[in-house]
Amino acid sequence: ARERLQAAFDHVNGYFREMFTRLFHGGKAHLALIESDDPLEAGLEIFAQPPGKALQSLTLLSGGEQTLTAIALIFAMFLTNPAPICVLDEVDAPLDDANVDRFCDLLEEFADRGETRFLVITHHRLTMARMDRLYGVTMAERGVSKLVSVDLNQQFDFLDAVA
Amino acid sequence: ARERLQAAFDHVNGYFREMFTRLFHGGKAHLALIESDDPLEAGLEIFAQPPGKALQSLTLLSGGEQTLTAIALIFAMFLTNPAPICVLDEVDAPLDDANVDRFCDLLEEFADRGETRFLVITHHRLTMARMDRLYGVTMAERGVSKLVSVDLNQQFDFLDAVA
Amino acid sequence: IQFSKLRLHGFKSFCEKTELDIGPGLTGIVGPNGCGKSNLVEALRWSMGESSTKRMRGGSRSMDDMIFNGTAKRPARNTAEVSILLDNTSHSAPAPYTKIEEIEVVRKIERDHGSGYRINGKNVRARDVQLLYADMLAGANSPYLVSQGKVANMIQAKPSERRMILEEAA
Amino acid sequence: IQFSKLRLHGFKSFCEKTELDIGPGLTGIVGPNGCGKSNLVEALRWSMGESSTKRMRGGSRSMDDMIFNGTAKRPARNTAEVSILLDNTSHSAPAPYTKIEEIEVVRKIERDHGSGYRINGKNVRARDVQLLYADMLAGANSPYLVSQGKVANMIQAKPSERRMILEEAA
Ligand SMILES: Nc1ncnc2c1ncn2[C@@H]1O[C@H](COP(=O)(O)OP(=O)(O)OP(=O)(O)O)[C@@H](O)[C@H]1O
Ligand SMILES: Nc1ncnc2c1ncn2[C@@H]1O[C@H](COP(=O)(O)OP(=O)(O)OP(=O)(O)O)[C@@H](O)[C@H]1O
Ligand SMILES: [Mg+2]
Ligand SMILES: [Mg+2]
Repeated sequence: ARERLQAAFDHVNGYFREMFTRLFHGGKAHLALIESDDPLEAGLEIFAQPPGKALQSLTLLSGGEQTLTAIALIFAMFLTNPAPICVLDEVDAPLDDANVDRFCDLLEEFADRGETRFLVITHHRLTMARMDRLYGVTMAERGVSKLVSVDLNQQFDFLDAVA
Repeated sequence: ARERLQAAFDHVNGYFREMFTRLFHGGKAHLALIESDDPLEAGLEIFAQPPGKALQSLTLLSGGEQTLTAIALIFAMFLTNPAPICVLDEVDAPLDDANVDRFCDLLEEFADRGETRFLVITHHRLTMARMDRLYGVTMAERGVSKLVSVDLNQQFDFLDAVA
Repeated sequence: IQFSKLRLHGFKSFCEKTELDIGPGLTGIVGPNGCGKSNLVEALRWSMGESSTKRMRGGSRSMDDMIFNGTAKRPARNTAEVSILLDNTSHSAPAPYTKIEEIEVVRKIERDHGSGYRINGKNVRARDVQLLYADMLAGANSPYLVSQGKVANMIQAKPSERRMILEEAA
Repeated sequence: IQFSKLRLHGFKSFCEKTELDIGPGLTGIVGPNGCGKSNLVEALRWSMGESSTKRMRGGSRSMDDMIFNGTAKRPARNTAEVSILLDNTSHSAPAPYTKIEEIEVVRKIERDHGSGYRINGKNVRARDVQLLYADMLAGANSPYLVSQGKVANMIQAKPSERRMILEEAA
């Protein structure tokens, strides 16, 4: 178990550096096992340095920067050990448009590998536009959810209709 | 102090019912002092029932519904005891477009009373469009924030330029 | 293995039979606040054997909160059922399911009577369902099921909690 | 009383002198992730006498985190100063400031030496500043300074914590 965790850590750390630099368009980040020499007892520390900024504690990062760093870590775990399904519930909410684009670029790359299916819940129009298919959830009858398939070309009509 | 708190409670409760119904376009909500007969020892419970839904615990509400309920409570306290300044940092992030519109309708109403000045931080284009003036914060030099005034008609050019 | 369908009946706000095709690539889910999007994520997590009510936004700390509790016009229901259809044409599922091409995993709950699990029609224990999913790294605790507002949890967690999340993915 | 200007120098990412006019009605603040928007809110809260580092996103649990700590091209600074200009032409400020038309409240910190406060150029205690703002219901604990991600805190808080927030507003 110890070797497995150490090997997983090394992989995730390598991918995390790559994912961080791609999402932030620069900067650097890495992981470290702290508080113990035994990986099974240690803690996982995250070091993140957005482009051009001094290395500092994670709590000084902005809301969007923390989310982007977390996404980089999730994607790094993903690359180390892919799963058949990944569900992301409004992870793009705190991101600005440029970061939403970068996030979607990476999502598309993962999706094209074909091993994993993604369910992405969002209110962001930019993210909706990058999906392969869209489902709408409505409560035409109050309190009762219904699922409808939404034509990709009419996504904004759907949103206006159900608002 | 006890009478003051009881009186404040009665006012806030009254306004909370009104704000909730306006933000949700229906439904009903109220506050209650629980756990003790002495207002200074009691707890404040919130009951919220979106339109057409059964009354249930707050934790079953969706992310957007919880935010909207919290905004209704902040506005209710505001109406009870206005302050010269109110700062809202991305409170509109979990809201869909229809709820952003309703939130902005109420903000404009408060602003028109003239007693309070609002600073509203947002990534939502709909919210930006409802502001009286806009400031942009940029980091043209990485790591160093600069404040610039943004012409209301060129807000989207600003966002694209600094992304 | 691939996830191909999610079916719900009586789960939270999905009072009627609902079916979501999980196609390859990116499937977007949109809709107004409070319409039931996050309930779909909870349906997925619950059917994979989630046993803690804390992780399922619930009121009374009981899994009965997962059952449709009625609206102004409809009475509450007494059962909820969620099933996931798995496409195992790649035969990568763990034993004893390796040879089966299509696996249907169902979780059903009845008010005041708790829940039961079935795999391809046969009653099984929660443990069997949890093991099936854990093998595919897709279980209820999977770091790849990111609930609303929880994405930055990894960042705000303590270092020892983060190591445990890494262990899930190892 | 009205808030009319917020001035910063060396506070967090605002290394250079910055001035924000707080006009009547709605002032929007926009910009990319990490550019410094929330730092402005913290500047406001800090200058009103916030004493707890927990409420100010900080690393080393010291208020020195509020001082510009340098970038790849600029050295760290040793001081940070935030001032708020209040328009008291309505003469509604509490004593002893009632008659003064313009009130400038300044908080300044020096690395390793802690912070000091000034009102219209005169040194005062933190307590004096906190009282001035508390009277206007605008202090560092005001329920009307809603930090990022904290709006739903009222909903997720325990009933007794909510009552305390109500007391702030009473
Ligand atoms: N057992 C239940 N029976 C009926 N309705 C329920 C039940 N549990 C939750 N709900 C309803 O589900 C709604 C919440 O749905 P959900 O959290 O999925 O919304 P959402 O689409 O994710 O919204 P948002 O965009 O705001 O996040 C609540 O309004 C609640 O009334
Ligand atoms: N003492 C300091 N010196 C220099 N920079 C600092 C200091 N403290 C914080 N920062 C920087 O400020 C940035 C965060 O700014 P802030 O949280 O205001 O961003 P924001 O505009 O609110 O972003 P978002 O839209 O993501 O919420 C961090 O990247 C951090 O590097
Ligand atoms: Mg949701
Ligand atoms: Mg921010």
